Parts: sequence; structure tokens; C-alpha cells
Amino acid sequence: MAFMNQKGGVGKTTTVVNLAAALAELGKSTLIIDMDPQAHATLHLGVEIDEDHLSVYDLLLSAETDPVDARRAVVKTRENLGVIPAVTDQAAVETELANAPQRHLRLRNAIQPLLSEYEYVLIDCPPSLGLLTLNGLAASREVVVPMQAHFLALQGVGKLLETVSLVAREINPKLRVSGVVLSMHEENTRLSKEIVADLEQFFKDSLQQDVPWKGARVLRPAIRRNIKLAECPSFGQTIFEYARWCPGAMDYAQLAANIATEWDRF
Amino acid sequence: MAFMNQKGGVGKTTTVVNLAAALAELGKSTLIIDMDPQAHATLHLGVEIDEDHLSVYDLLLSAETDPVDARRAVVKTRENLGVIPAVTDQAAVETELANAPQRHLRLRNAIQPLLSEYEYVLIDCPPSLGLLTLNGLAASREVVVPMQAHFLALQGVGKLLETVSLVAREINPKLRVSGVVLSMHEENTRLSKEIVADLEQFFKDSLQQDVPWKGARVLRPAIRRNIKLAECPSFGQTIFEYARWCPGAMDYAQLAANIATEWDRF
Ligand SMILES: Nc1ncnc2c1ncn2[C@@H]1O[C@H](COP(=O)(O)OP(=O)(O)OP(=O)(O)O)[C@@H](O)[C@H]1O
Ligand SMILES: Nc1ncnc2c1ncn2[C@@H]1O[C@H](COP(=O)(O)OP(=O)(O)OP(=O)(O)O)[C@@H](O)[C@H]1O
Ligand SMILES: [Mg+2]
Ligand SMILES: [Mg+2]
Repeated sequence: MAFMNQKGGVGKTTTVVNLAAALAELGKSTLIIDMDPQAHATLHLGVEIDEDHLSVYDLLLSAETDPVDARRAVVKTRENLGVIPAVTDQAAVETELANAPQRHLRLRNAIQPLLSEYEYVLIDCPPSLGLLTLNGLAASREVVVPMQAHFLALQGVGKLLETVSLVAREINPKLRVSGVVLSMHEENTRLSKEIVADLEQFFKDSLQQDVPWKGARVLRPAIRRNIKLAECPSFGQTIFEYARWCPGAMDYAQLAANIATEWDRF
Repeated sequence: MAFMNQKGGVGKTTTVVNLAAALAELGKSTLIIDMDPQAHATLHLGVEIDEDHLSVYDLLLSAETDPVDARRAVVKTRENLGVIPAVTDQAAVETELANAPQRHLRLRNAIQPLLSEYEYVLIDCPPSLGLLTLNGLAASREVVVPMQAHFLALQGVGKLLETVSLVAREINPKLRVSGVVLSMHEENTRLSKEIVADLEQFFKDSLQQDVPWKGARVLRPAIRRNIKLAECPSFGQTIFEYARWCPGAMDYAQLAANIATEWDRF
């Protein structure tokens, strides 16, 4: 499941970490893959690795001649929760793999052996539509788009869906967009009501088209703005470790329960 | 004055547009340069240009052999307020100018003839440290960093200052960081108090070093979180046109007044 949005600061990392933590608490074996060279998901979880530990960077550079075993890259960070950490060197992958064969499939190929071990794999993408995000998309079956119910946020969605279409056509025909997670949500404002209405109308119209976001919807509940969600990364904790009963934790727990009910049908 | 932060969604565009509008209302002739291919500042101001109108893209590609007159690129959008609009093609500049001579100085060279006409030039940078932002930095005397008082936001500041140092050393020795604008600020939270204290300590220590951010500080007032600031872009309005007396407008007006008092001494 790739969590992507080229717009920065919209809650991708916060959603990946806390949703994964909630799924893990529900007993689902969950893996986080941190594609962002800024390594915020890795930091958020309080994971530090020494220089020899494998990272996403190693998986991307891994070649068929000398494949890296992705299982050695996983850090078991909590019960039912593993993470393949990010490192700053990942930023160079855009140039380093610029003309490499199968440069969009590096991640997908590398994680094949892992897939049987995890019920949920959540991929945290950087704020761009470059090679790192494309690897995340090529390796996923589902795309989730965290976003704020703001005007400028809506502007970027068109470009994002274009990219998803491109990947679905050229690289990964099974890819579909499950929907949008409303992040940092301010429920009782006119703006958020209008933006949510726009989104729901858009998804309703898409039901008639043969597009990767046919059947996508606004996932519920929205995640309300809650300062605790911004505080817990500084302690290397998930929201459930930091403030078990705060609104942010309740929202992510409910979202995870809804997703699990839905996904477990397949 | 370059407004930069490689982290996305931290309030660069909102700050550039509303600060510029406030300065314009104080009677200062102000120019906004929209470096972001997403063109959010251009959108925010309600500016639409037809295909032949010059944009930042044209200024960047403008060569000495066939220079473009930057004055023709300016759209007079309100009293005392001009903007050089952005277009999506700007995103390609990274590759198009990859080996071009003076690729970091394109903007600076292009806007020379304009500088005498404006008291304030505010440059809105995209969320990256690439060629567009470097052009913004090379063309500026001052750097302002909009950011949220959040833990993950602090992580990016180191890398940002490294880039500013690089530009100051290699390209633009006059460049200095005036400070940080706290954006989407939630004043009474423990987190924001801690982060602000960290920032103020950091700037205090920097007074002893010969760095471009010597003398930088947390600019006041902080801009409080206020939904009106997220609503007005959808109407193509500045906060002063949309909700003249809301907290967001008061904060930007005060910030502009403080900046003007300070800058007018030079
Ligand atoms: N619901 C929320 N309430 C309050 N703060 C939040 C919430 N969600 C995220 N934040 C904070 O907002 C900031 C941006 O969130 P986050 O880092 O998750 O976004 P992102 O999309 O991953 O950013 P990037 O594009 O840089 O990867 C962080 O400081 C985070 O702690
Ligand atoms: N003080 C504020 N209160 C409420 N909402 C705000 C505030 N400042 C900015 N916003 C909203 O937050 C979102 C991000 O702000 P903005 O677009 O200015 O950030 P940015 O740093 O320019 O983003 P990008 O990196 O994409 O260029 C926008 O939807 C904006 O309307
Ligand atoms: Mg992130
Ligand atoms: Mg912006």
C-alpha cells in the first residue's frame, strides 16, 4: 500500500506510522518501508541503524547479479511491526539509477521474498513524483493519498492521479487508488466541508470510468488535527505509546479497523 | 528576499502572498516572483496568464544573446503589488539547464533592470533544494525560512542552512538568513514552546560564529493557525481582501510592519 502525495507536509509519514502501529495492535503483521531520504518514518519510530545495516537504499541498488536479501533489511521495531529504514543516500538514487534497467521495479523485485510474511505493507513516499515514489507505486497494489481539505491541496490531485495512471498503464496494471485520508482535519469549517464535497463528487463521477481510482473514496474517519500527533515523533513513539486515548489515537485506531475490515475480505 | 524551505506545506506561499500584500498596503512597491512550477502563489493571487505572457520560465531560459525584458513579465495585480507568474514548464528547468553556463544566476541576471522599481522583492521557492531554489537564493540578499514549530520540521533546518552556506560561499557572499517565520502556530502547546526555545538557543549560539545566519532570529509575531488563511486562495484573494480583521490578517500585517521598520533602516 503506497502512501503518496507530491505535496509536502500533508501527513503521509504520520499516517503510515500510526496506521501501521494500529494494524500491528490489531494483531496484523505489518511492515513499513521508508522511501523518503529524509527518513522521517524511521525517525518517528525511534529507529537508529549503524552503517552496516541494510536500508531501502541497498534494496534499490541491489542487482540480479548480487541480490540483497530484503529480510536482512527489516528492523523489528515493535510487536507485529517491522520497518525497512531509509537513509539520506537514497536521494541520489534518481541520478544513480537514471539509465539502469528496470529502475522502476527495484523495490518490487527486492521485496518479493518478504510479502508472504506480512499482512500489510505500508510504503511511505517522499513529497515528489520521482523515482523513489515510482518504485513505491510499482511495488504496490493500492495507493492511499493523505491530504488536507484545503484548496491548494486539491490542485495537486490531478497531477498525482496522472502519475498513478501512467504507472498503471506502463508498469503495474493491478494498481488502484483506494482513496484519500483526510489529515489535519478541521471538521467544522466551511472550507473542509466544501473540499470534502468536491472530493466525494469527483469519486462518484469516477465510478463510471475505467480508471485506477474507480471505486476510490474518502476514507473514514478523517484524522483530526491534534498536537499530540506532532509531539510523539520527538520521543520516537507512535501515538498509541504517547497518548493512547487522545483524539489522534482514536482516529487512527478507527481508520485501521475500517481498513482491516475492508481488506480482510480479499 | 527568498522564502525557502525544502519541507513542503510549511507556509512559504501563504507567507509570501500575505506579507507582500501587507507591505503593498503600507505603500511599499512590492514584487512577488513565483519560482514554484505548482504556481500556488500565482493561483493564490487569482492571476491567470495567456500563453504568450512571459513567466519565470522565460526569464530562466533567457540568454545573453537574446535577453528577455523582465519588466514585461510582471503582472500588476494590485496597488503596489506586482507578480512574475510561474508556469508548470518550470519543473523542467532542472534538466534543461543542467549544464548551462551560469545556471544559478539566471534569475539574478534577468531581474537586474527591475530592482530599482521595487522596495521589496519576495521570492516564493518550491519545496526542494534544486535549481529553482538555488536561483532564488542567488538572486536574494535575505533568506526567510517559514516553518512549523514541529519536531520533524527542525530536522530539515540543518540541511537547509548547509545549502544556504554553499550558495553564500560559492555564488552570493552577501546572502544572509534574516530568520524564521513561525507558521500555522499553535501558541499554547508544550511542543511549540520547546521548538521555539530550541530555535532561539540555536540563533543565540550563532551570534558567535561567522555564518550567514549570524544575527538571524525567530521573526515576530508568529502566524497563528487560522482557517481563513487556507480559505482565501480558493477565491484568488489575499487575507486582507477576504477577512480584513481575522487573526491571520492581523498577524501578517504586524509581521510586515516589523519587517518594514527593520529593513527601512538599511
Ligand atoms: N493530524 C495531525 N495533527 C497535528 N499535527 C499533525 C497531524 N498530522 C501530521 N502532523 C504534523 O504535521 C507535520 C507534517 O506531517 P508529516 O511529516 O506526516 O507529513 P508528510 O506528508 O509525511 O511530509 P513530507 O512531505 O515532508 O514527507 C509534522 O510535523 C507532523 O507531526
Ligand atoms: N497560518 C495558517 N493557518 C491555516 N492554514 C494555513 C496557514 N498557513 C498556510 N495554511 C494552509 O496550509 C497549506 C500549506 O501552506 P502553503 O501552501 O503556504 O505552504 P508551502 O510551504 O508554500 O507549500 P509547498 O511546499 O507545497 O509550496 C495551504 O493549504 C495553506 O492554505
Ligand atoms: Mg513524510
Ligand atoms: Mg508553496
